[in-house]
Amino acid sequence: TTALAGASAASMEQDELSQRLQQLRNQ
Amino acid sequence: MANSGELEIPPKLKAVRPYLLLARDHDKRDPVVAFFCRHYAMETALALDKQDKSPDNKIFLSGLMDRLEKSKEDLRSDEILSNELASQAHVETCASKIFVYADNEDRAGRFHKAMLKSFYKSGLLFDVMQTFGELSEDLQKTRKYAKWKVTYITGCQKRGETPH
Repeated sequence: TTALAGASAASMEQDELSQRLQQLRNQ
Repeated sequence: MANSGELEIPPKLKAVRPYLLLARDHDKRDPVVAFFCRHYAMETALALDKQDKSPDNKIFLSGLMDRLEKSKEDLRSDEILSNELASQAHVETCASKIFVYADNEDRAGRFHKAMLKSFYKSGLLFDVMQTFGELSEDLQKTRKYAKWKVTYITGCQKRGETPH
């Protein structure tokens, strides 16, 4: 479960960065 | 974030190093081009990180993202950056200018470091242009030619031959 939690946290961080990058272009 | 921090790139993301060096090259001379070099580096690094996550990657990616957001803030008043089409045209003009210089030197038979570097940089800038969408057929050919020229001329130099 810890590994799973780690993996989902990592992909959430990825998504957050992708969203920030997208926002940068849309600003 | 200091420039040097920007270049402490985790091994799995080292493919973005050329674009960050190119961004540094343009920070003073052309901040809009520098912004898009970093933007393309970020896109590429995020894609690489998807394949192989690591805490190092995350620190690097967050730092680069902070740098991009700061650049965008600093260029808030820049008309080009606030318009996608103008940005695309601007980066293309820069890439083409560098390519034409290298191509002219090549056709004049003047083989030197600056010419080789210019073919190399123009190839990278055509890569960066993919951030605006798929390259036109012409630009794809030019990009391929520029990269091929770097390989060909470097090969000739290694073999002690004169490129023709």
